[in-house]
Amino acid sequence: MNVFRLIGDMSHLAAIIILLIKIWRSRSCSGISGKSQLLFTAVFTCRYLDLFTNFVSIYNTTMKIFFLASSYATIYLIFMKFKATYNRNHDTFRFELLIVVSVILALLINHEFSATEILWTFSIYLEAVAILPQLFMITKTGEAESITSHYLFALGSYRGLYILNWIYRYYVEGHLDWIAVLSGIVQTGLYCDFFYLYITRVMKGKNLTLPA
Amino acid sequence: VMRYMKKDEL
Repeated sequence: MNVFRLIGDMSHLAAIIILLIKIWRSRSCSGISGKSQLLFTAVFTCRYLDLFTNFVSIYNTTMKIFFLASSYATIYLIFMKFKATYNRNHDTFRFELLIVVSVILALLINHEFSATEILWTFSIYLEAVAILPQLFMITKTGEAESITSHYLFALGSYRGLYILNWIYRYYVEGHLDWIAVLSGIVQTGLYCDFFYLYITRVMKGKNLTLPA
Repeated sequence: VMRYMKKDEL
């Protein structure tokens, strides 16, 4: 554990809590892509199957259980409890394509051709692109509530901080996992436009509206 | 070494 990894995890945790608070307080999931949330739930489910086979630490286990439980709770809120507020007609990204491409890539490029390893690799590839339906939705509507943009900023920062963690681990511990690193770079890269808008608009107290 | 790295991260 290093400081980049810890702040990254805390940023990830904050993102999930911000999203749950937004939905719960406003009794609405408007502006949130149910498809991105379904993809994140698939990511956690495939990656954290090792909860049953591999113990790392209390911290690791607690975080995994929280991420799994909160993602299923989010899905429940969007598709059941507050489904009347879900903007289905704006959430039109073809997310099946992301799943198919991630499955194929995981089968072709992995560290070891075993079920658990391929599921882990699939979760890494899918996580890299899972935010696309959400970003697509914002592009389509041209705006996002400020709490939704705080959510996205925390979620995007998390993988960026993991990149710093991987650089640190490479130099200090000699660890290098190209699958995680390259996917993390792609994942963080997808947020670049959003980061720019967040820093230039939301941080100055303006709403996140896309330039026409 | 690789296995350790990814299994201890979230």
